[in-house]
Amino acid sequence: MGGWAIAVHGGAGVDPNLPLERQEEAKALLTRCLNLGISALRSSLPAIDVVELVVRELETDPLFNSGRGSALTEKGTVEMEASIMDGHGRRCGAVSGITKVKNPVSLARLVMDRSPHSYLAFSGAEEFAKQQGVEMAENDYFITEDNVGMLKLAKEAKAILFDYRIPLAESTCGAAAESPIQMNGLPISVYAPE
Amino acid sequence: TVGCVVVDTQGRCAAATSTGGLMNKMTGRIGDSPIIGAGTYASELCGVSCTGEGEAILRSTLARDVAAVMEYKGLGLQEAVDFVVKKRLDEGQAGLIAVSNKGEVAYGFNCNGMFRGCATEDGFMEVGIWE
Repeated sequence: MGGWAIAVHGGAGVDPNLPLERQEEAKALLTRCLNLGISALRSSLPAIDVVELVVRELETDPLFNSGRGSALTEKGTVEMEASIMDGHGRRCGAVSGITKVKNPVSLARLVMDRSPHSYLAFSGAEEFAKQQGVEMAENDYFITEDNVGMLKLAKEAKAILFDYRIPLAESTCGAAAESPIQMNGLPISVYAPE
Repeated sequence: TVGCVVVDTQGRCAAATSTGGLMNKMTGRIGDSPIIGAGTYASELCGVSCTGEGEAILRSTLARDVAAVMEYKGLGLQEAVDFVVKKRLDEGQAGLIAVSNKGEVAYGFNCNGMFRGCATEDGFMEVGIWE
């Protein structure tokens, strides 16, 4: 038997022009989340509780695309989704279309622990959230200035745009315009690789 | 998208993923993150969380495939991660993090950078963005 181990991520597909201060901000958040998980593991918390604890922290911080700071739909709203799985017994829970629950990963955990199902979505999931008494917030709690700007860019480009957390629009468009990479047969500039 | 994978001192693995999806997405769009076996998977052997181009991750059932090649091809954790990132994504772009019940940690990505951090009980700790 080995010891404990932990890994976290904040999304793949990063703008090569990411400003240094943004890079440092991201690294600081990842380090904080790692340390949160490490101290939980040192207190012998089970793996399933540690992953929920760490993802809640990442959802609450607006830096990455989840929870507060989520990418916006074409209507400028937030629709979040999350899942959680316990390798011990292979139990799992998932939610989609969440608009008012502060920590979607904890709702996914409740689907796993307190419902007969593995996956609840949209109004059913929000109904379940109310029954379970999880912390709710109005949709605008999840919306950040950065993302309103990014959505504007995406609409001007009539595309689903990169979601790099970068305020420098020209570099993002530049990257989008230059890049010859295809995704699903479409130019990468059409997608936001999260 | 954000994610976390953990193996605890009892050797139990777990995984969790959470996201807002794609900027300017259609309302009602569901990506890979909530789909067990695609964006998130955990078994007795390992825990996996993915991020990137949701449609490619869904088609390749990326997270489950890491566990499957460990189970059926006997690959180690990093080998399994490298294999699925290289062989399963076709032209899709994605990244993933993984832990094994032996206390190992691994990650892989075929796109431009991935925000990630990892640590093990023997003192290893790394936080990075680029290759």
